[in-house]
Amino acid sequence: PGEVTVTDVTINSLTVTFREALAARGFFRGWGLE
Amino acid sequence: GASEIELVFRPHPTLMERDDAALTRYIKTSGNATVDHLSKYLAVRLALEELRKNGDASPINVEAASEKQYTIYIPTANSQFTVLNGSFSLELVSEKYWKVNKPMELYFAPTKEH
Repeated sequence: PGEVTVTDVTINSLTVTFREALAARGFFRGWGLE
Repeated sequence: GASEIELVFRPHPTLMERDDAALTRYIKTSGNATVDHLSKYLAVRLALEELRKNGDASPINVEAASEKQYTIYIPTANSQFTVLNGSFSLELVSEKYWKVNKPMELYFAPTKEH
């Protein structure tokens, strides 16, 4: 999917990781999205 | 651990102006992330992108610029948009509102100030 941006966000001691890609294909499970 | 959630995240079609923030974001995160986490994530990302464009992306400036608040919406029946409670986990949102077996579509717009 090309470049993937990884960002951690913390609220009330709960940290979650967000990964963002420029396109769905190859990044999502394979739903047939563009 | 929490299951992974896949999101297609777009600007609200009527509440957002069309500009650089208008691109679709493809996001993966854990199901225990809350709507507030997603809102804060968006604020940080948009602030970083704006500051980078201006060549001014120091950590201090990003922190200050990311104070902007965003409201998150999910499409519901009849082309309506429902505001999501910030304390809801994305897993709960998926079970309560989305229910279909494909990436969840969410929309964002700046929170209206009162």
